[in-house]
Amino acid sequence: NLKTDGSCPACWGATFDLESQRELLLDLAKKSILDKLHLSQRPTLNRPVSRAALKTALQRLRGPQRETLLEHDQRQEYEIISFADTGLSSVNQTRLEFHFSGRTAGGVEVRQTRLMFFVQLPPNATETMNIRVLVLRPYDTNLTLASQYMLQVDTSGWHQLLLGPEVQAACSQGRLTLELVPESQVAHSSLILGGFSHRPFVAAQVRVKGKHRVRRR
Amino acid sequence: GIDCQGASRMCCRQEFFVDFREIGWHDWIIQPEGYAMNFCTGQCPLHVAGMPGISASFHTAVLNLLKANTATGTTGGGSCCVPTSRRPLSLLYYDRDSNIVKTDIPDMVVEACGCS
Repeated sequence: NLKTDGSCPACWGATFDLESQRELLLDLAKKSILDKLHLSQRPTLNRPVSRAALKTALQRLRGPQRETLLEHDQRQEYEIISFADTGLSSVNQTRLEFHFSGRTAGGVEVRQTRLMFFVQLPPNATETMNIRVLVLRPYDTNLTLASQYMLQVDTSGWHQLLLGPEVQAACSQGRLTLELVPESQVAHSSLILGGFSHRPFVAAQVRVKGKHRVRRR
Repeated sequence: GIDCQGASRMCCRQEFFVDFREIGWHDWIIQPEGYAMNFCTGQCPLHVAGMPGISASFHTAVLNLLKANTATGTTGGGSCCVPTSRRPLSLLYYDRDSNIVKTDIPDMVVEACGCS
C-alpha cells in the first residue's frame, strides 16, 4: 500500500468498506483505464464529431463486406475511425486530411486502412475517381504524390477503398492526406459529400508493436 | 467463486460499478456508459490458501482439515484474496484528435475471487 506503507488490504484479511472508500476505488478505475490505454491523462476534445457522422461510420463498418484479420496475437489491437478535414478542397477536387497522434504516431503497426466516402452522381451517370495519396517526405515542406488509385463509381452512395502500405506508413507518422479527383472534370458532374452524416472517414486497424526486450546478464 | 453477501467475512467478490458520467468521462467515452469493475475482499485463512474458490464437497472439507491441522500459523505473510478470473472491457472512445477508437482492454472486469 503506497499510501500507508503497510500490507495490501487484500492480504491481511480486512474487509473493504465500500462507501468510505468509493473515491479511492473510482480513482483506481480511472488510473487503470488510462494506464491500459497508454494515456497520461484523459483526452481533451477540440474538434467535436456529430452524432450523425459517428452513427453513419459505425453502421458502415458493421457491413457484411468487412474483412477480419484472423492472426492470433496477444498484442493490444485498436480500430480507429478518423473523420476527414476538408479545408483545401476546390470544385475540381476534394482534399481530405486525417490526423493520428499519440498512440498511432510511432510504436504501432497499422495493419489495414480503408477509405469510406459518399458520392452523389447525376442520374444514369458513372464516374472514375482518381484517389491520390500525398505524403510529406523527410526534409521536405511540400506534399508529394506517393501513390494513386482509380475507382469506378457506378451508383450514388457510400464507396470503400482498401488502401496500401504507403497509407499505413503515413498513418503511423501521424498525418494522411488524400485527394479525390473525378476524372470527368465536368462541373457538378459528381459530388463528394461531406455533410454531417456523409463525412468521409478512414478506418484503420492498428496493433501495438511488440516491445524490444533486452535480456540483462 | 463467491459473491459478497450477508455478514460473511470470507474472501469474496464485491460488485462495484464505475459510472463514466459520475466521474465526468462520458464526453470522451462513447460506449459503454460504465462497467462493473468489482474487487476482491475478505479473509483467507491458511487452510484455504490456494483454493480457487470455496467449494462445498466432502473431499475439499477433508483437505481443509488436514491443512488446518498441519498449518504452522499465519505469521510472516498469508494468503491474499485476489482475482482468479477476469475478462476484458470493450471501449469506444474519442482520442485527442477526435478520432474514434475501439479497443478491448484486458483484465478489467473481475469475475471471480479466490485465496492465493
